[in-house]
Amino acid sequence: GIDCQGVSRMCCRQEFFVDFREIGWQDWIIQPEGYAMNFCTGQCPLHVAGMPGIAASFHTAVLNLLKANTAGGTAGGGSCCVPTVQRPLSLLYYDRDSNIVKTDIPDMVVEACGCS
Amino acid sequence: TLRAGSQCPACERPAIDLESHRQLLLDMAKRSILDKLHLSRPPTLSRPVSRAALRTALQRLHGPPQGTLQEDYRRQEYEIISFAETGFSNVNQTRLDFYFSSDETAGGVEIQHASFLFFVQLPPNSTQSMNVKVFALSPHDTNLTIASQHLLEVDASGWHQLTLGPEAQAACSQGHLTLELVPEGQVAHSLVIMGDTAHRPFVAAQVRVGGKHQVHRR
Repeated sequence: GIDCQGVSRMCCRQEFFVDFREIGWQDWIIQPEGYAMNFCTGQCPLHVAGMPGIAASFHTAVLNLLKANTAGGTAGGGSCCVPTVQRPLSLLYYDRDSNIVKTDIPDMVVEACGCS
Repeated sequence: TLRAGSQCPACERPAIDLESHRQLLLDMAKRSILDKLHLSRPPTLSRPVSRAALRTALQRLHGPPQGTLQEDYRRQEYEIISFAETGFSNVNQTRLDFYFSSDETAGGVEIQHASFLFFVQLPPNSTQSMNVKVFALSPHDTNLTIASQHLLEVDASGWHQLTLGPEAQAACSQGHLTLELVPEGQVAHSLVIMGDTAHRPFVAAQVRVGGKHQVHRR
């Protein structure tokens, strides 16, 4: 996968960091300080298609939402720019009862993108 | 899933303005995290959390694997490097003394692991056997006696490492370890234990503070 740079419109990974302090969540999420969500964007011409079987995830929902807000783009024949490598997000946080909980949420961080 | 002939929904850059796009993603991220944690909204702390609990949780996150006794986290672990002071030596043997600070060894220090590292220079394509003798103070007097021996096969020039056993660890705990290196065989003279500044032999000891002391107090 490639990271989005410059004006290229090809499928790439766009970095997107959610700072927990910025959204006021630092009082209940102890670590980490933010969430490197990232997402996939860009075109997938036919000649770069061919990575089927990408698991649906929260990022599929992002794609669907973007769909609603996207001017009718050209897909180039049914291949989508989707996450190909993901990793879990480890959180240390206070639950409702003020217990300190550590958990790993799978497939939360997009590491690489490719064409489905 | 794309319908036949339809176009990929996300292959274009978003047409909405950047700030709206950003807000959209932030909302998605927040909703996603809350959903995965089975929370309807961010929890509010009902009672203050002690610093000790928070510290322990952070140590568990970054420190040793879960399940280790909590008390272990409170113990300090560090490494002592002791460089050799060369004692009585001749062509057939090299005696090395290692001293450990009495402050560190006085009460409560536990040597967990110790290694002896030394630099050897050998003629090319040769091997050399070497006997490493560990000396310790006799429990009944102040004489040094052989506590253990290790036979090493050295087959190349360079740094070599020997893991020291409990006898040597005990000597480190008492503040003084003596090692004697005795080359074996006819070609003993070809073995050179380097002792200059850059190649000075040393003992690296992994130390834990508090273990013994706490046990005694109990």
